[in-house]
Amino acid sequence: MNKFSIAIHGGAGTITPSSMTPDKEKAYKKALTDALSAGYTILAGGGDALDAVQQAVQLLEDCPLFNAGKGSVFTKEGKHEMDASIMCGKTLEAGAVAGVYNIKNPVKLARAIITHSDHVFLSGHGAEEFARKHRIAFEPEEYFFDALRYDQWREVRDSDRFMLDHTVEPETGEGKKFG
Amino acid sequence: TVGAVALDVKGNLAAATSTGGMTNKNFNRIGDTPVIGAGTYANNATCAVSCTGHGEYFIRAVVAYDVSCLMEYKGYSLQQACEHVVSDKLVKFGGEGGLIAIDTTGAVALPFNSAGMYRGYRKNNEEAVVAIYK
Repeated sequence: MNKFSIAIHGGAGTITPSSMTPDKEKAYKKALTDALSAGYTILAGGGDALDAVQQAVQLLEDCPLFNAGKGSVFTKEGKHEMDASIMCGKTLEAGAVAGVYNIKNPVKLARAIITHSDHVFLSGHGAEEFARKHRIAFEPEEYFFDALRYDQWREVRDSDRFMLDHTVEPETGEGKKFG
Repeated sequence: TVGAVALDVKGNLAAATSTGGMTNKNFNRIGDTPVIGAGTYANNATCAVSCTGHGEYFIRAVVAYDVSCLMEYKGYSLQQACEHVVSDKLVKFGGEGGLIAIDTTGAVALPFNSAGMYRGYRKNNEEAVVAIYK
């Protein structure tokens, strides 16, 4: 059998090294393992790489531990504004969305752009209109809420500061690493 | 931000990335995730790449496509290209973050220059590896 393989990232997590408990670590690893297994199963069955990456990302979007889909961080306005993209190495076709609200799985919308349009990049309300036309699932604001993300946002919402997923603790410098 | 890259048995590569962006972001800011070539790229001639980190720097450094270009034009291995872009070029830009990448042989690279990286990979007939790089 020809070689196949898959890699995933849960981005740069919200939790600084000092606050990672054993239970949290277990939950993160389970979510990563589930997403990895889903993609791997598609590949092992002879499926397409494009389907494998979409499925893996969808599962990560569905998990509130990660900053994508359910569990996305809060904007200045207290909303969840999401971006996603997907690209096929065989055809060089690509689909991308930016600034969309309430889309359950933005990567699914990005894939639909490849399948159902001649475009590459849709944004904002137009992208949401495209999603409705192609029956991409929406969810209410509450679906995307996560208490940890909310607390992070409360710390900075009255300022002009913004935060990456991975927060470097300014006093200790903890979180800065090369690998 | 989350993402995935894959090589299938037919030799096809693919990449995908998704994100909620940055906490407290304003003015409809977007990062590198939806920008093809910056945060996501796939080309059967070279590799598939998905990025995470401070998106503005990834856009300016055109990170994902840059990895592919180093392989295509300079003959770098996947590992060499990723290390150059993440640990050298991106650091000079001041950008923090990392990427995952896979090439046409199924080799995987997971370089990063900041903490809290959640990663996993699996090659055919090998055990899965899942790790949190603290």
